[in-house]
Amino acid sequence: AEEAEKHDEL
Amino acid sequence: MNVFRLTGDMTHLASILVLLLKIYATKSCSGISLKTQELYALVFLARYLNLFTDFISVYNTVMKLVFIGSSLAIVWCMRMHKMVKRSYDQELDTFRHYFLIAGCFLLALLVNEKFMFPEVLWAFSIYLEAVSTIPQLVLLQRSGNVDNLTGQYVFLLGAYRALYILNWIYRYFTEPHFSRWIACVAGLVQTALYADFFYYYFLSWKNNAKLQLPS
Repeated sequence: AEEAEKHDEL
Repeated sequence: MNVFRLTGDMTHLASILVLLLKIYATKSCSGISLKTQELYALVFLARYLNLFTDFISVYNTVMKLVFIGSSLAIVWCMRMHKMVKRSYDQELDTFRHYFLIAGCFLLALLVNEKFMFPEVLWAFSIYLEAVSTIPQLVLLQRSGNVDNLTGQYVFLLGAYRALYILNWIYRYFTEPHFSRWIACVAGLVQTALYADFFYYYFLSWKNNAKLQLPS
């Protein structure tokens, strides 16, 4: 499955 | 991490430090909207749920803890600290921010990257942050003259998201699959809301005059 966008920003 | 994002985060941190300085040094929160502070606390709580599940970096974790801790401390101070809460402009800070919360949550249910609980909350926090400064800007217009620290706080708070827009442009051109259109569009709206404040802030700086917002 397409990995949910990892939110690497604050 | 790129220079735009790092400066953006430092500018955001600086805005919080200036606000803490103002409240601590003057024991007053005049000119500060409690509603905006509550909205920001909600933004951080909704956005940083993955604090303990996804480890990204020490920097990321530390900054999240600082943002959550400081926003809750400021709300607590403005509500509970007897000296500080006496200076709160309750009669001017009347923007009905609950409508902002409801509207942003509805929008997050409709427009998100994935219809999953964490993603909906993330989108909610992005939309809410975009409008969370409205009560503060309304309060500034109503209270007329703005003290220096409050003016600097609002300026830094607006500037940080403008730097994030440069960060998104940079990442768009340097990373192949980069697409943060939800954050980009919301970030543009958020920065646009500060446009007239930036204009009067620049005028007050150029003419070395007191910051006056037309009521």
